[in-house]
Amino acid sequence: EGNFADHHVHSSFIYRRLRNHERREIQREILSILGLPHRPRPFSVGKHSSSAPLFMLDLYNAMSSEQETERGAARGSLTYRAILTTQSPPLASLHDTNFLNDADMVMSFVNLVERDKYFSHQRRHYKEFRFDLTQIPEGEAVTAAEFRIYKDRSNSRYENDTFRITIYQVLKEYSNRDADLFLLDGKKIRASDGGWLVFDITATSNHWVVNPQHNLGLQLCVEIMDGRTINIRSAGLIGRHGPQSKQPFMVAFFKASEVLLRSVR
Amino acid sequence: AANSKRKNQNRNKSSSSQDSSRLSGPGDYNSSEQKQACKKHELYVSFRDLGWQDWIIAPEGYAAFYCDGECSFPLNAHMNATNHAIVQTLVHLMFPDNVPKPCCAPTKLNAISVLYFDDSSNVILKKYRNMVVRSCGCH
Repeated sequence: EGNFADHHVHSSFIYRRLRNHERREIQREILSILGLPHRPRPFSVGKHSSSAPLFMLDLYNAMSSEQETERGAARGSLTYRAILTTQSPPLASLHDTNFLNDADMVMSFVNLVERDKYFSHQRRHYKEFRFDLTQIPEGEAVTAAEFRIYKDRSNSRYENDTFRITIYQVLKEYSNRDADLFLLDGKKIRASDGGWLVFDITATSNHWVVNPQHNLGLQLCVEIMDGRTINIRSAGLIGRHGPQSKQPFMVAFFKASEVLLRSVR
Repeated sequence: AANSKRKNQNRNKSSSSQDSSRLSGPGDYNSSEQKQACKKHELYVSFRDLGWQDWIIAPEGYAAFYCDGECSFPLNAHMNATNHAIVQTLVHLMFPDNVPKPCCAPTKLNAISVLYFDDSSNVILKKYRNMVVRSCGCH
């Protein structure tokens, strides 16, 4: 409002400050344009410096510069590719970036639970992650989804080892034995490597959006080459207790499946 | 008919505006006495001023722009006048009390991206089309 008064004196109808009720009306109208029923009230403190908002801010900056230059899809593809690479050296696989250029919406999800487990029957270490996909706005279809977890260079006794890191979808849980799992993605990583690891979980995300009751989370497992599983912390993977900027998160890309129609008031 | 109306209108206007418009060429009809011609004006919508900086991460606001000004004959002085605007101007000149002048409104609109938290502290990056006026014209 201050800016208007300084630079736009010709606009008599915006020269004055908005009254409280006018301000509320404007807020309501802008929320309506953004397709939001109410003003969000995020709960966590210091959230702006967390890994997911930082990653999303990089995407935002890339999209904004692309809109400014208006040079089309080819440049956009390069921009996104650059982000994926700089975010994750040297571990990220370079994805087909078409879905990134086509995305109408990108959404990151915070990890709701992370449990270290050691199951005595099979002497198997694994970690569980859960994401709530029920908050996705209506009319959006998932085109791609990734689980991202940061790996520090390992200084442990596994320093010269190679790890096989595997991610599974939990299909069914039991109280007396291991859960039924579905293999989603896996990578071979040297212990000395560091950076973001990216796993493709597109099919699972689509399944969870349609059937939220089947969302029992993900399991991540680290094996050394002799087949033994090890604690993920020993492998240098950063979990909930690590720095905010290296917390694991999930990111999904969406294409609008229908035109957003504003309701008549 | 339109020409004669226009001449009449100009004659009336010039008599009350100290003949300033009489010296003007067709593109300079916008004298100090008359309303400014249809054009783009800047208007910054500040999310910070709306008290939303806790949930909107970026941008801090956006230059939305708006279109304002008069759509008067000759319309070719304006950017992107539609055929309807030309027709409506002619009809307005014939029936000034019944038919208004064409509207000064956006002809091209740009998208913006907004990055924000939802109630669960998930982060949403969404592209909103038709948010920023790129150019104005007469409709």
